[in-house]
Amino acid sequence: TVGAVAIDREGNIAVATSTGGITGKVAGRIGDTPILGAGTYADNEIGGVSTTGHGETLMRFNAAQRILQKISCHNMSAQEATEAALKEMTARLVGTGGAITIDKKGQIGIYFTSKRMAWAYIKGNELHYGINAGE
Amino acid sequence: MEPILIVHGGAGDITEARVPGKFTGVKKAVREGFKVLSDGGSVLDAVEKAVCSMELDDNFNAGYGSVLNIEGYIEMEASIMHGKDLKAGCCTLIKGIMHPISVARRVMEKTNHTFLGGENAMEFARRENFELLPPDSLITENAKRALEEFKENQKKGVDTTFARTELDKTEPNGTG
Repeated sequence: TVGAVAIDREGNIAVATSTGGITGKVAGRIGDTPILGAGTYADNEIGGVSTTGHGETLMRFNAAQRILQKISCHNMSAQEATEAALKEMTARLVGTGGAITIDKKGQIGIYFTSKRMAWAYIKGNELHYGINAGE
Repeated sequence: MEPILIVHGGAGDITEARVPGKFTGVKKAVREGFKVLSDGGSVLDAVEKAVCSMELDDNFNAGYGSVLNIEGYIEMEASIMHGKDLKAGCCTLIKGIMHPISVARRVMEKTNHTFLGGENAMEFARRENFELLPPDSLITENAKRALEEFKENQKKGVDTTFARTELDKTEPNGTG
């Protein structure tokens, strides 16, 4: 799965997510990626999220919406919300995943409960990237 | 507000051998998407551009390089959303199209609906002049090998509940 989240100078947020799914899936299987609130969500008044990982788990947990809910209702930062939601998801449903988040203030969240997740972002003129936990 | 673009290239049991390709790909994607923003393009244009970059790259499970279903072919899906007006476009069960994300955007912009799937999503893409590629043209050797391993693991009775989206050879049960 691949995904992108962007915010511009006016605070407009957009999210895109695309995937081939999961190896060996049954023909006709649909994952979280095209499901709004699971694989993708954007709301200028809260933030934007793109997820990746075990689709059935992310779908059942409504992962993107849960992250945004923690930002809007629990006053968490983008990082805190992304981390808390994904930890809760894996604790309850076993499957792992990751997410990238930008909130309406331009704060970034990056977290995954899988072994690795490739990510990169540009803010200002600086490019940051990583793949292991804590990078 | 300072413009920001962030991308991910998939989560899972990514082996050391695949790390350099992932880094190259996500850095390329974020640069291409951010350039759109810097040049005055919209946030939608920026995220679409970043995702298209990774759909072209076989280091990622999207577009060219997508994983195979149990029948041995690719079915892709994508979604795009704008936070200003909550407009969105989604598509699923897409075959032989390099950029499903662009189909999703077209669903958002050219229909009164949000989500198209299956044969009628493909018919919509045909009407919108998306290039329909031969079915095998998006399939990589890596994806074929991963499906063979998946089937071998099933025969051995290995739990494949969390089948892989990341295509390595060392960890048969890593989570996708």
